[in-house]
Amino acid sequence: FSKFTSIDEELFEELEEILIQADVGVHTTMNLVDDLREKAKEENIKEPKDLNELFKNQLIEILSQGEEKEDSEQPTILMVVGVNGAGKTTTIGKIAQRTKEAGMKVLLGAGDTFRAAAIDQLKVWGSRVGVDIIAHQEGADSAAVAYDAVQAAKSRGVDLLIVDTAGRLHTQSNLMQELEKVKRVITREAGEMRVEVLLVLDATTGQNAVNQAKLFNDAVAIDGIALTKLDGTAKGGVVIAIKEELGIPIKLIGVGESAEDLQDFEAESFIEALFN
Amino acid sequence: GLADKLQGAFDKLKGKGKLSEKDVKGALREVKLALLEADVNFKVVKKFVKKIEERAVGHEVLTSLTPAQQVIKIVNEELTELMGGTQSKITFASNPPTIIMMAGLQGAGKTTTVGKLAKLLKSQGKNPLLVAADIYRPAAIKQLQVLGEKVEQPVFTMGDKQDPVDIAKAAISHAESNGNDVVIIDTAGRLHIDEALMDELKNVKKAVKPHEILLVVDSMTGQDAVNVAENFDQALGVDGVVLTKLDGDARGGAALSISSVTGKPIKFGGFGEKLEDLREFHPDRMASRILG
Ligand SMILES: Nc1nc2c(ncn2[C@@H]2O[C@H](COP(=O)(O)OP(=O)(O)OP(=O)(O)O)[C@@H](O)[C@H]2O)c(=O)[nH]1
Ligand SMILES: Nc1nc2c(ncn2[C@@H]2O[C@H](COP(=O)(O)OP(=O)(O)OP(=O)(O)O)[C@@H](O)[C@H]2O)c(=O)[nH]1
Ligand SMILES: [Mg+2]
Ligand SMILES: [Mg+2]
Repeated sequence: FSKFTSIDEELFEELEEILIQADVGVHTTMNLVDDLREKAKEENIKEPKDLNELFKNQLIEILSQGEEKEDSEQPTILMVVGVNGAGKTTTIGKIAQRTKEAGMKVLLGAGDTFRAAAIDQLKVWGSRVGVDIIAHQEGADSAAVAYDAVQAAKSRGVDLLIVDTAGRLHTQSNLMQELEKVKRVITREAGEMRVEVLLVLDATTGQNAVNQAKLFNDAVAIDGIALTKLDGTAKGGVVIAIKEELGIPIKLIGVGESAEDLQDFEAESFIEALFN
Repeated sequence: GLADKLQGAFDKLKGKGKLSEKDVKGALREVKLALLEADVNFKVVKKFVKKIEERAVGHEVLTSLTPAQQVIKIVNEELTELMGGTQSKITFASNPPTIIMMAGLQGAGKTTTVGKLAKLLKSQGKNPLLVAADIYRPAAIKQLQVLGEKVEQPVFTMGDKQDPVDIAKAAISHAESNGNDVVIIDTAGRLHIDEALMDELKNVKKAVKPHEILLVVDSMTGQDAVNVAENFDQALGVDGVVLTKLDGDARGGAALSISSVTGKPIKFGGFGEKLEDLREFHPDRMASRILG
């Protein structure tokens, strides 16, 4: 904003352009900038860099609102869902790595019984990280794998069971019903284990991510989002609308294809990156 | 959709008598919003709306009894033309084998598209060889082998310890001695900003000189589509694009972004996960999908 010496309409347009190009979405952007105009008047902001600061804080506030610190002491079953190719299986490998490194016992469930070599792919991750995996064969019933995985998790006393699922489009109602069934089975069998659902979203996705979040949330109640491929040039701004409209927190970000390329989501660094 | 919004915009102007250029330019804001909602890149939208403006402030709209419909007609025509004139065909080499190389970001649908393309070409009487040149992704080779079995076409692999350049070269020789008239090379997903991996792709291209380089892009891609398309095209010279996951409900504005910045045709659309789910790309249908 160094080229602006005063706050005028051009500056607001520049902010709009930055947000739209970051995939924040045109309507969300217009609402955010309207709110900013109001606030700038109320607080009598005169300097462009103060406006910049105010705006960033406004966005950080949206992304961090209602974030409670997690009690990760209870044994957990994490069900990972999302559309095709978003990065579910890879993210599972990364979560398994960090959890194992923290000294906890991890088990994987090969719930993608549909896609070619999906079970093989998860098995490679299992052996890379050094964790066991419960699998049937390709074509098996996904809910049956989930059932077996939960039984094994309970009897082995694992701290974290991560269940992979096949990629699916939120518009495929029969596949969304299958996902509901898998969650029902997991929840019914969970016993003392807590059940959480993680939605994996690709940062290169545009406004369709909002539909994805809505429909996956309707089907299985999403507890958190993992935003992948932020090591690319896409900004993932669509999560702002998702947080605002659905209240779902972004918990993790993927920044590469290796086991260590997983970071906790931090609103400040995310917004800083968005403006660069 | 856009038709109703434009109608609304023009209805508001009805009482004023004759339409002015300023009136029409104001109504075009609805076109800009529709395209941005559809994920068309911001700069591409600006350029496109400017082009529409030149026609929309002309005689055909200003004197029309149904200006909204005239504008929609112009927008549809311009969109279709930008994305169209397309050859939904593979250019076959006069001396086989025809070499096709897939490229694109991680998870776009390359490997699946290789399988689909093999099935399509086989149905057209070709004998394609699938080449497993993704040595990085866990079980990528296995994934292609499973697809190859389904299509009943051979898969060439040298495992995951050999350089993709050497794999590609060996695959071509194998095709020549085994009567495969088409070679389809699957490559690892990569970021357009990953220099080492983009160089790898350039080296594969240099080594085997593909007749067709197909950029595979996820149809739900947002603003970033421009960066991806531009970079891959500048690095490799893309011959065509495959837009995947069109069976979803993404508006698909990436299609316009890609056509606008590369001028390269979108040759096929992926409409599902099965190997028969590859179809010709129809720019006119894409245009109305984008407009919503
Ligand atoms: N650059 C980058 N690539 C990633 C990231 N996360 C995943 N990928 C890559 O994205 C591709 C797809 O990842 P998968 O884990 O197979 O995705 P998926 O959601 O399980 O896919 P399906 O099971 O087919 O729906 C792979 O090439 C991964 O290496 C990330 O954070 N950054
Ligand atoms: N619904 C739908 N899914 C698709 C389509 N094309 C591919 N997929 C799915 O998208 C996911 C990713 O496909 P892949 O073929 O593994 O993608 P890729 O580009 O080879 O991925 P990387 O090799 O990791 O870069 C898989 O779950 C595919 O089944 C399509 O047209 N529609
Ligand atoms: Mg997977
Ligand atoms: Mg692949």
